[in-house]
Amino acid sequence: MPTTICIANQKGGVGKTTTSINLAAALGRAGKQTLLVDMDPQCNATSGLGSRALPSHPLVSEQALRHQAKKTDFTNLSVLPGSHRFRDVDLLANLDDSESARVVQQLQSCTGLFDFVLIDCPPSMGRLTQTALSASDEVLMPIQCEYFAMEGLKQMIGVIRDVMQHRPGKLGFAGILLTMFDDSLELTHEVEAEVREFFGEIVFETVIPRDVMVSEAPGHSRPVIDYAPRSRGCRAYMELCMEVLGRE
Amino acid sequence: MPTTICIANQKGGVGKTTTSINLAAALGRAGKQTLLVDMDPQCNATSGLGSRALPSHPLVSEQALRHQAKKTDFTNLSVLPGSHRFRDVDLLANLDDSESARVVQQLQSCTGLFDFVLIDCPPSMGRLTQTALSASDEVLMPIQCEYFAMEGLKQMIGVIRDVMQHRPGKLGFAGILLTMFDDSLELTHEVEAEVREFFGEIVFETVIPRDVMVSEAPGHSRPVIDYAPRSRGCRAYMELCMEVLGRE
Ligand SMILES: Nc1ncnc2c1ncn2[C@@H]1O[C@H](COP(=O)(O)OP(=O)(O)OP(=O)(O)O)[C@@H](O)[C@H]1O
Ligand SMILES: Nc1ncnc2c1ncn2[C@@H]1O[C@H](COP(=O)(O)OP(=O)(O)OP(=O)(O)O)[C@@H](O)[C@H]1O
Ligand SMILES: [Mg+2]
Ligand SMILES: [Mg+2]
Repeated sequence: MPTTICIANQKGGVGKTTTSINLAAALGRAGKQTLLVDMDPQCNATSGLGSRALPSHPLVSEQALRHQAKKTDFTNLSVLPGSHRFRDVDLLANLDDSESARVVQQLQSCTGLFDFVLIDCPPSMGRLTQTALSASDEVLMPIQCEYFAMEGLKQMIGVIRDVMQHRPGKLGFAGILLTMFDDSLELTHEVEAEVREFFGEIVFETVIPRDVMVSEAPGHSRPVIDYAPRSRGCRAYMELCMEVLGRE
Repeated sequence: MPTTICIANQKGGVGKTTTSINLAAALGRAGKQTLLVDMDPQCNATSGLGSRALPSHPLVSEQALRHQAKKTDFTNLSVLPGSHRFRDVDLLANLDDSESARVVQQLQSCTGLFDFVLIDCPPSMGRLTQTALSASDEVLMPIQCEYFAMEGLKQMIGVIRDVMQHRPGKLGFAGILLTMFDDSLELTHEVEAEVREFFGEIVFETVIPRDVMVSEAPGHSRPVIDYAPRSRGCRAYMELCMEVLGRE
């Protein structure tokens, strides 16, 4: 039974792409056939895995997605690259209802080949992210332990509830993930306490520590579990993977 | 001669809002009448200065902007609050050419009352940011010293050049600002060297250090120059202010 997880948060720079890449790589390592879909016009998930952005976006072209997914150098992990082409990016950002339904169908057409499909979203709550949510079984929300990150969460939850109402029983919460966790900062512990109090069970036990190895890895086009296997960041993403598999 | 500076970068979480708030507050302290316009649907600049998001976005309502700008508790600083109302956010994200021209006109109508107008943009290169660029004299781009931040810069510069071509002589570069600078990390120095080599003079001498006081300040609805006047973050934003005034 394939599971599609949408990794989304309109707040920028909270670790969406970093979580997409490293959770996808960890799922692959755990023996799951995994596809990472890059829905962000910045194409960070594509370059972070050593692939190249395509001349035109696979979700806009007529070709079936399964022929456009590319194998990566990492175990059981394929990627559907993004594209910088402005026309495609603009088109995807302004989808009408029928175009959005077509993209959802295309995304769902390739789930059969994989155990997990992860979708990396841009920092916005626009049509592109809503389309990705509609194509997903679960949503995983990374959040930094910072003041501004808390503000956006309530707004984001509101939009997710909207999508859940349109398609009852389809979209659930994978969880809220605390990222760039700095044990030495009071602010980090304040935000953690507030998030766990407000959202309870939905918040993953695993937190991802701030670890420079995590931010160096994409510069070498490798997930941190490959670039720095003994780092704290790597251990945390492996723990997250076990927790995600445990919740299935 | 009022100057409008657009603070933009499609990469998320690079310090756009933090720079908007703290540069605006420092300009006010330096005796300049300053307005901060919140064009981001998350309304972080609004709450970071202790104001409340409006029920409907001032740029969409018929009322003149000058009547909707609110004084803040900080010297010579006013804010044009944002709004969470999804309909307004969606409308602003999908402006057609004539609507965009109206928004540009509205933004320019209130510059007469101020020495500086700063516009905080959302993390995207969509119509909203392009409209803000069209209404501005200069663009200031914050960038983190991280791998992914470098990737987006070249794409961003391409779009800015586009806007410059449409309106020759209007939009210039205020500069590129290195934020969350961590002296102890090799990655930070690598990115700094590459950015200075690639962009030369455009890059501000001033860098903003990573400083927890900077990220605590918005939780108290105050700019860091008010919340922690002896902090490294405060000193850096004061230095940036002097450098911006020096370039005028
Ligand atoms: N655990 C971590 N430790 C240290 N750095 C991290 C960690 N997680 C992410 N980063 C760094 O923080 C920055 C932001 O992360 P990332 O780009 O994954 O966020 P994002 O939410 O995808 O951003 P955007 O909103 O632009 O899509 C990146 O430069 C990344 O390398
Ligand atoms: N110099 C700094 N030192 C420490 N933390 C910082 C610094 N500058 C910004 N931050 C923190 O980093 C986070 C991201 O900054 P900010 O929200 O200003 O970025 P942004 O580019 O406006 O994000 P978005 O793309 O979501 O609009 C915030 O939580 C902020 O408090
Ligand atoms: Mg990303
Ligand atoms: Mg912001």
